[in-house]
Amino acid sequence: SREFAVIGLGNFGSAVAAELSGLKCKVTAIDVNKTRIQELQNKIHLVILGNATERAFLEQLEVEKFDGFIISTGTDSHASILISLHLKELGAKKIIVKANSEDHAKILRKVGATETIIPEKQMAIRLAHSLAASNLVDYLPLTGEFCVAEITPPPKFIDKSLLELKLRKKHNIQLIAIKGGPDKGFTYGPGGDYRIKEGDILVALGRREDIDKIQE
Amino acid sequence: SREFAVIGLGNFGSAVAAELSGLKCKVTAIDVNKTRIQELQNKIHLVILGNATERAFLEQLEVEKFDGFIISTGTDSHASILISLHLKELGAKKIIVKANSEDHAKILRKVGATETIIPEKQMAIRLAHSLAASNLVDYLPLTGEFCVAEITPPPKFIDKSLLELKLRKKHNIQLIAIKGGPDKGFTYGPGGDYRIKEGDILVALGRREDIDKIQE
Ligand SMILES: Nc1ncnc2c1ncn2[C@@H]1O[C@H](COP(=O)(O)OP(=O)(O)OP(=O)(O)O)[C@@H](O)[C@H]1O
Ligand SMILES: Nc1ncnc2c1ncn2[C@@H]1O[C@H](COP(=O)(O)OP(=O)(O)OP(=O)(O)O)[C@@H](O)[C@H]1O
Repeated sequence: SREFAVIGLGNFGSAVAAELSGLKCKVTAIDVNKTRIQELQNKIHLVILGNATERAFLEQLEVEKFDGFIISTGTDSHASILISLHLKELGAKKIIVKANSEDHAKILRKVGATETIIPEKQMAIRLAHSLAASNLVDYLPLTGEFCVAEITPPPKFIDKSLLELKLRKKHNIQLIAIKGGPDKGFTYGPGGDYRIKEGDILVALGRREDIDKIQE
Repeated sequence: SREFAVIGLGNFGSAVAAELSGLKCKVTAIDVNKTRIQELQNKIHLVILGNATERAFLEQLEVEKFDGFIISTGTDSHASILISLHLKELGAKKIIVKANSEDHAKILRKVGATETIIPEKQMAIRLAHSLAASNLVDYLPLTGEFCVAEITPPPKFIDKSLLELKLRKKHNIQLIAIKGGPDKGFTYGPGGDYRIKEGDILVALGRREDIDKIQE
């Protein structure tokens, strides 16, 4: 299961930390304010009181073991910029930062943020798209039993054609696309004669337990 | 194409209005503040200066012709509650309101809001889910050429099996699920022998132009 660190436990940060915990990820929650730490103490795997702008504090975290960092330190734009800078230098895999404006987001990306989030703007765009034309995420309530997942094909799948594998009939999952490895694009709706190769990633729709079964 | 009204043109409201316009929807943008109206005048089909809490103002809008109303009138919770109440009485089809808190959201739903949005909380949950397990919406950049759409089957599709229709080979779309009419649930990954009936809705993945072709 994946491991994440959340820095800054305001509305956004604490909601991310709580939801990740609920999804069985390991979460380390960090805040400089003792009250915030106490509020989350019983809900989160590990909570740490500390000032994340201090590089020495971040160094003791084993930054590289985390699958990602989520930073939302409020209206003081400088804190999140400094934290992103340090984490980038310490080798963090993913640095996701809640930004206060488009300019703040630009600066964050320059110092190493891999993703910036402006909740209002992005929710506005998502709402517009879901009103103008339906989107699968409306049908797959993210808390539902069905999900879309990336599956690394097990060895027994390599060099087999989709027709041979019978993913829907035998494994109960529906293949939506093949991702040809990082940056090699997607093949949507591959045909039955498509042969799975080493490095392919299957993007599939199915119940969680069926998706897990494939990966066992 | 669909028609929407956006009431309250702060960051959220103006982003929704602009994005819906960009997606070729007809947008009526309403605000009580003249500067907001002037800022959007050249980008939006119709802008109207007015106080949406006044029922008489709303009555002159032909409320029933809109596919939905999007309300984001800021930190004054009372305005959005009053506007939702009036719109519900006037027969609005969809009333989507940006809420300031969970309590505000509860009140809004009681007076008729069909959907409430708290951008920070919802973006936090979406982020957590996309970090914990991939979601299709990560692959389908909402601005990309591929989309997921609900398709009402044309008459020539009724009573045909999926095998006969060859949706992927002949029509270039990939069927993800069949929605059996309102509240009748989804059939994910239907088999080739599934026969399309009157009232079915096809949930399909494909390029926009291919999806439009089916509906012609
Ligand atoms: N240098 C820092 N190190 C650790 N935590 C910090 C640091 N600076 C700020 N914080 C914490 O980040 C949190 C920011 O929460 P705040 O509510 O101010 O903003 P936000 O998270 O952007 O907004 P929201 O509450 O809407 O999510 C606070 O709990 C604060 O104590
Ligand atoms: N009764 C009303 N009728 C029409 N417009 C209103 C009414 N009350 C408030 N508004 C408008 O709603 C807008 C609200 O924007 P504001 O920035 O305050 O909040 P918000 O939209 O919730 O937040 P954000 O800017 O983050 O989206 C303002 O432009 C204001 O003029």
